[in-house]
This record gives sequence, structure tokens and C-alpha cells, in this order.
Amino acid sequence: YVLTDGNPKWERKNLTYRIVNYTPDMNPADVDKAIQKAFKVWSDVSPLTFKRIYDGNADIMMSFETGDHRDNSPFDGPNGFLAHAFQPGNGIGGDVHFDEAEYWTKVSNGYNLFFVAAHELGHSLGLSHSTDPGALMYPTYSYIEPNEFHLSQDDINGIQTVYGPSDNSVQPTGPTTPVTCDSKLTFDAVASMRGELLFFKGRYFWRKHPQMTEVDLNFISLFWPNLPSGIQAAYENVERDQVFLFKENKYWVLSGYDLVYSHPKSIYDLGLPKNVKRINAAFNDENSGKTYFFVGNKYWRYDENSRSMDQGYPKKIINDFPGIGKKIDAAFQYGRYIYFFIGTRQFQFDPNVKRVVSVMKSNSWFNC
Amino acid sequence: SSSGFPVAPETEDEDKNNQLVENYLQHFYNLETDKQSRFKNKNIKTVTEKLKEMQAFFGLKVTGKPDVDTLEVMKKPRCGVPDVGQ
Repeated sequence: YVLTDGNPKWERKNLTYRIVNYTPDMNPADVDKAIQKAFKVWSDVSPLTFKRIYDGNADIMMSFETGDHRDNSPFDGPNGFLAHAFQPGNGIGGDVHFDEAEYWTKVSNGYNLFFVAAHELGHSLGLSHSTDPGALMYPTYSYIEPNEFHLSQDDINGIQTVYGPSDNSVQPTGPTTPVTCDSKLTFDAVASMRGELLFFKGRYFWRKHPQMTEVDLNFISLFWPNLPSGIQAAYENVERDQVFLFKENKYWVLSGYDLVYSHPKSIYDLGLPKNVKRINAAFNDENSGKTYFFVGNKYWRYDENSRSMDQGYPKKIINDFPGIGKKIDAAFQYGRYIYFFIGTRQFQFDPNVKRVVSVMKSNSWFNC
Repeated sequence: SSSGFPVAPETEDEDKNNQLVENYLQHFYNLETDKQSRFKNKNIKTVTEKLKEMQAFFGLKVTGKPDVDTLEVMKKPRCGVPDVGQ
């Protein structure tokens, strides 16, 4: 987090706000709700309180403006600058301006007003932009499903540095952004996708081309707003150009890069028994067209051609994959080998000789 | 749209990119242009140095050059408040 130059802050903890005008893009009740929710993001983690007033001068005046609106910071039409806010202080201090030229919504299309308002209020309270890509105060817009939104620990640290801890008896905490070259990094799921590798962790995924050194971290919701965070298993059916993503007893399908349908399907449709509540890991063997599902210390095998589970399963993992214990986090096949991820370690398994041939760090693909 | 997974095309019109870079650095990284700085002093940071500052901020490879990844970030919708200074 970064505090605004000169550490400006409000001397009072009980602040007022006023919604000066509305955007025609949303019904006013939704604007009120989005803005109220945005203030709650900050009041939940600090001693600040925010009261709405309906006329006169509030500490934080919120309005929709277009182009040059006489504050020396003209807006630029659709996209580009979405909004801005002023640091704590009298007059224009603390005020938030949204660019009316944007399309404002309460969902994933256009720009989500709640998310942008919550970010701008960080400025109104004395925070600058953070370099943490998972922080609300990161400068670029990235949509997060509002129900999945959690203020990051970086933002909480920032606002509490300015105003002190929350009055709650239990101090609030938030998610931290995983660090690519952290030696303790583990993964939730790994899959290939059209020649790239996707490594899932919480609400993020890394995208990596095996032959390139760059690896970049993204929010899952930036590319697939309808996907949940916390994907638990994933595999690619290269032949059908589809990626299957699992969480609890449901799964989603990407065809190419696009989510085929927004509602998930049941893993029991694949033939898994009802006592299986979630899948730890999965990989598809491109040669045989078989997909392996790993659950605890057992695994099932699914035939992608007949679209049915093979007979004689589950089997014990250790019997067919010597050296691979239980509780696999993730698995994928690349070339001749199957890579199993267990905690911070990655086991390179050669199915031809049925043996682990190498053990590496889980994030060895990131060229740390 | 969010389904555009592979992102921006490799190269675009050089001038347009340079204008994008200069506008971005002026607005968000205090890049001063000759016009703006009445006092010519050696401390004015060049575009390359400001570009490095921006790349470091976003965790990009610090090249000082407007490469594809850097231009991609500059084209992202964002907050209008500067990233450095006021």
C-alpha cells in the first residue's frame, strides 16, 4: 500500500457523504446500494463511519461528470480514465467523480460501480495506488464478482496505518496476493490450455507458455467472470479444445477460451459416486483419451470417447502411481510425463516405467 | 470483451504508441514535457526513466521500452488519479 504524499487524513472518524447526481445507466436504488456497499468495505476494517446526507455539503461528495468538469482533471470519454477522487480535505477534498461517459453497471459488463467507488474511496480516505496486483488500490480496473469480493490485506494494512485498527473485537483480515517465486507456493489446480499452462490459486491464475520466460498473474474473474475462485481441479481435453474446471461437486467447461455456459454441471453426471464431494486433481492422457480423477488416496478413470467411467474403479493411487501418495493438489500431463503437485513439491512421473523420475519445487515452471 | 484471451496485436503505428506512452507518463508519472518545464534543469527525467518507473510499478519487465506488455497495461481502463506524486 502507499499513503498519499503528505499523509493527508480526516481528523474526524464519523464522515458524511452525499450522492449529488445519478447515471442514467443504473436505477438510482442500485447506485445507492453500490455506493453504500463501497463505504462499508472501508468501515468494516477501520474505525471510520459514513453517514449519508441528502443536501448541503458532505465530506465526500459523489457525482457523475463528463469531460472537462472544472477540476483541472478532465475525463476522456469511454474507457481510459474511469473515475478519480481527491485526497482528504475541505472543499473538493475527498470528493469522488465518476466519468459519465462509461457504462456503469452492478454486474460484470461495462464497469462495476461498486468496485470503482470502493477504489476511489481509498483515495478519499488518504491512500494512493498500490503496486500489489491483488489490492483494491491497484490502479487498473479488473472485475471481481461482488459476492466474491474481499478487501485485500494490503488495503487493510494501508487504511489502518492511517486511521488505526477497527473497533471490532476481532481484527478483520483479507487475502494476500500469492508471490510467483515464493518457495512455499502451492497450487489448487493446473491444466494446459492451447499450448499454455494455467496454474490456479485462490482467485488468481498464472498463465505460462512453456517456451517463454514470462509468466503473468491474473484474476480468474478478469477472463471468466462467472467462474468461482478456488478451482480445485482442472484438465484439458486437447482433442475437443475444451478445459474442464472443478470445484466441490460441480464443474465448468471452457471451449477455447470461452465459458460454454455460466451454470456448472454435476460431477455425478460423469459417473462419480455420490460419496465423492470434491476432486483433488485431474489430468487427461492425450494418447489414450482417458481422464484420471484423483480423490484422497484413490482415483477413477473416465473414457472421454465413450463419455463414461471405466469399470473397476476406484483404485488406490499408490498401486498404479508408485511414489505418489495421497492428497494430490494438482496434476497435468506434458509430453511423456505426468506432473503431480503435492504441497510445495512437484513429482515428475514417467508412466512408461511407472516411476517418479524427478522431484522439483511446485513453481519450477516459473523460472524463478 | 473478456473472451479475448490472447491480447493485443504485436505492433501498432509507432507514433500512436509514442503518443499513448507520453500522455500516460505525463498524466500518471509526472513526466514533464519541454513545454511545461520553464526551468531547464538536468533533473528532468527522460521518457525512458519514467517508463522504467511505470514498468516497475506494475511489476512488468523493466526495459525502458514501450514493449507489448507495457502498451497492454497502458491501454487498460483505470483510475484517473496519478500513480506517483500528486
